[in-house]
Amino acid sequence: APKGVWCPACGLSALAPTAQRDVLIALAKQSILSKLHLPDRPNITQPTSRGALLTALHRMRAQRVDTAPPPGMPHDGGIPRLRPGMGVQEYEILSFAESGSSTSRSVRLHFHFTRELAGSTEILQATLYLFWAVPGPGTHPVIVRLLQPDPAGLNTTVASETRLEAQRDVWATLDVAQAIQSLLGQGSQRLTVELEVAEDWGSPLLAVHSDSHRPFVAVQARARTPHRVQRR
Amino acid sequence: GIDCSGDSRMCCLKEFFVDFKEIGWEDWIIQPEGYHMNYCAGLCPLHMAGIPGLAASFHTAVLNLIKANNADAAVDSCCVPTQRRPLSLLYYDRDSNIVKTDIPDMIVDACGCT
Repeated sequence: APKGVWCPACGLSALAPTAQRDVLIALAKQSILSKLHLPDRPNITQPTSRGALLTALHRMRAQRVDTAPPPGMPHDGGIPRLRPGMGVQEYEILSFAESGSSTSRSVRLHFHFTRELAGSTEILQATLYLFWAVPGPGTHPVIVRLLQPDPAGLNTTVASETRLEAQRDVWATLDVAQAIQSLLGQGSQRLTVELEVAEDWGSPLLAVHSDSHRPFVAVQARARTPHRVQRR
Repeated sequence: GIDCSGDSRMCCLKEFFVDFKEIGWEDWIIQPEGYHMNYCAGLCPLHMAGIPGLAASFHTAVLNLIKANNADAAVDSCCVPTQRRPLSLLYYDRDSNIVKTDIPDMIVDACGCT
């Protein structure tokens, strides 16, 4: 506001309408970017296809229905919810897989999380969704390894290893909240998942490249509230 | 709250809509199509300042701050938001992840005098 003017909006009326509009649009841009902790507007290089997004949203809704408590019970997915209006910002993030190195029996998937998440948010829930395209009848074991960079950042170490059984074409889920929280805590922004199959399926996840079965991680996070002193 | 209309110079709510397509943000903000950046402007009559009932309003902390910093301001009062709601956004972040969030208190629905 021009000097000597009492409040930010008071000086506005003195400006010409076009100048007023420019000031307000600049203010809108600045307030949205600052609330999203973004230094500038993102440049989208790989927009997610509509098919992948719709499938992911459908899967997440189905997952919540599957894990919902019996009717009449409060349903919050086990997440400690704040009362509405508590003024704390919450995020739901969908990160879709990028393919990494692969062999005939294994494939690596990379999921990226922005710097804004690290340090300023706490992870409430994070679920990895994988679609199995099994080659035939019977049980097909799959080893799922969560990898994280070692302190030197040159190699990766196994943060956790889980054995899943794939019997038919199905979406499988895996809790990765702890792995992501630890990654972000170390300042890393990339979660790497390695899938290995016992026998030679071909690439265990042929579906990686099909939009409607692209693996993704769904994260629910909450902005950390600065330590507040309550004055009574 | 009073919506600004005509030539009234009273404290009122001025509606202002930022269309994301117009400012070239529609590629990274998936929903909504724009932002209602309403704001409060206008004069507050002097007799509104220091009304005994105000002590009970939640503006007391603001008024006390103003008094503490600027004693003669106590004879004036401000046109401020009295009702706000979150702005819900679905957008791409810098890693092309899709993020949904509600930014608290971003949309002003009503204004009033402190």
